Amino acid sequence: APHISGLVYRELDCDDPETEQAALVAVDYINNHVLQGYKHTLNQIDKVKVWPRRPMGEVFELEIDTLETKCYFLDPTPVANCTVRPLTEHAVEGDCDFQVLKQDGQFTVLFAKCGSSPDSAEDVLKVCPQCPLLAPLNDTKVVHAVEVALTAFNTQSNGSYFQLVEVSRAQHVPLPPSTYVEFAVTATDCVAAEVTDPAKCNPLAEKVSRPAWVALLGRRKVKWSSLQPVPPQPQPDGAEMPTTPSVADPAASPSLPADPPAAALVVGPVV
Amino acid sequence: TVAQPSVPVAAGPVVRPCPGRIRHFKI
Repeated sequence: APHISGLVYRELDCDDPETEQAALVAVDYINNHVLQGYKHTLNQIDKVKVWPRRPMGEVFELEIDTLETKCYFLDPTPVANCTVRPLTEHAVEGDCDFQVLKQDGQFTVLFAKCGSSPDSAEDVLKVCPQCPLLAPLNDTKVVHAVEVALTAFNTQSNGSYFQLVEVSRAQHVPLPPSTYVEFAVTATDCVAAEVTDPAKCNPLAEKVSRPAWVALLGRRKVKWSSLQPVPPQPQPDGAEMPTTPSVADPAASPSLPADPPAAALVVGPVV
Repeated sequence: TVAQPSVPVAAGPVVRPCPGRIRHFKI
């Protein structure tokens, strides 16, 4: 318990470099412990109190606001280089309480409590009336879109069979009416063309992809994201991701890089 | 601040140390 009866906390400016240092340690803590979705970045420091701690050190009691970025939680990109999800893509905010110990110049997180919530539909539509809103990940249309997309993906796979890891984001797009989903997949020890019982396939943990985005137009028309370079990650030999996903509507097909480096394509279509 | 009673003291800027600056946008 950092609080000691009779002691008085030190007031510090929320934008003080020392406060910011503690807040950035807190944000790193979030991103190192999150197990799904996207990394968060610091948006605002709401409150700070600095309590003395016996026998030594100080405890920074912080309230911070964060914003979701576009970096998947497994993405090795430093969060400072990650793009913040804009309001037009239905931004997500995090609210966190932290206690961070500063001792001998080192910051250590003692306590963390965070919650996240999407921007209100009213606010999104105020900025952008045609923007798609986030949909629940268990929404029937979302689940259907993921199933169709993953089946199409595996049909095109000339190597490993891919399993769903998680649905990270989903939006209902008003025009044209479609469902937009982002999901992560992992390669398995099965060969796609030979799979009879997917339940018997074992995921290869080191082959989890970053989320691909897929828009399901109507009932069956799948539009994939384009293949884009991703930070190189160690890729053991073996299964390969399909490099040219099926696109039912050629007109809607995003153009692929003419000759992308092989290492850049290991995770398939990415945002 | 020390001032003569007859001389009005100019009000200084109000210090609002918290919350801090918004780095991106507020939702």
